[in-house]
Amino acid sequence: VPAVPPAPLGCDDPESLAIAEAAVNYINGHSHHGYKFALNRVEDIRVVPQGPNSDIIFIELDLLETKCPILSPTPLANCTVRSFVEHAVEGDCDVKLQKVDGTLSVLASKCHSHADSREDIRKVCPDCPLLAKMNNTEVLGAVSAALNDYNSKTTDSYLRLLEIGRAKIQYHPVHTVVAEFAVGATNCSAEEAKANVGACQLLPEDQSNFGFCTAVMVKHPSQDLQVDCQLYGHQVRAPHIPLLSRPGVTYAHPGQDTS
Amino acid sequence: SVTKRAVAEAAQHDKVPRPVGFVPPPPPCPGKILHFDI
Repeated sequence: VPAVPPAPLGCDDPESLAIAEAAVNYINGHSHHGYKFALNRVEDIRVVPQGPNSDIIFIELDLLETKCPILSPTPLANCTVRSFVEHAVEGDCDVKLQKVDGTLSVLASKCHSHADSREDIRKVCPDCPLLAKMNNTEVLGAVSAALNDYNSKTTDSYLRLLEIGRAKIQYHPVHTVVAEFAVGATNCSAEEAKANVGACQLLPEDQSNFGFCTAVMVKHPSQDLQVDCQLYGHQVRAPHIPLLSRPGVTYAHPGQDTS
Repeated sequence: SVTKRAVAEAAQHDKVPRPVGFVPPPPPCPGKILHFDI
């Protein structure tokens, strides 16, 4: 009598959620761009037995961006999912894992991230500002001005722009640009950079020190600029494996100064 | 002629009388949404 195949794993089974958690941790640990993702739903899961105590698992995940930058040391459990009205970004990921003797390991992963549709947000919140394009000149100008302002006042290391995380532009009642961007410390002090900014390079991998800044530029009716940066200190990260397709602008050389 | 027997069997199961108040189990997938649907 042929052996009865095991019942298919349900997407909400504890075992599936444990596999999903391992997959999400792998994705967050191997991406160096954007923000950390949190699980929103297990779309599908398939287990293919390979032999005694050995399975190959294919899992499809719906993820949502959190407010934690990818380089932030904050644990995922403490990262808040960006709300729907803040123009959430979703990640669709297909992950292949292997489970041998109860130990899970990721074999391959592919993700595609995309912002929610503007129409959906307009229905719920007509006046909410939406994500601006990364190469929007107002956004680039605001980020550049904010980073220059920060570097002109800091007594620490000179910071270089790594990438823009997200940005929004509000036109009414106040014309405001809000941008979040990742920065990296360089081998110059801010003072030394004033003399020769070209000589300021990102610190090497073993001394790297990344951070994240939030800038608010008010353009009309008054003019004001506020920028707040937080550096994370040196961290050892898994090697970067490009997993996410990223819309918008990619910088040929990390640390390329936008000024 | 080619017949799809597997589907027919499933259909027959559907016609099995259910006890009053029977709630079919949720489909194994997709799972429930933890935050919101986008």
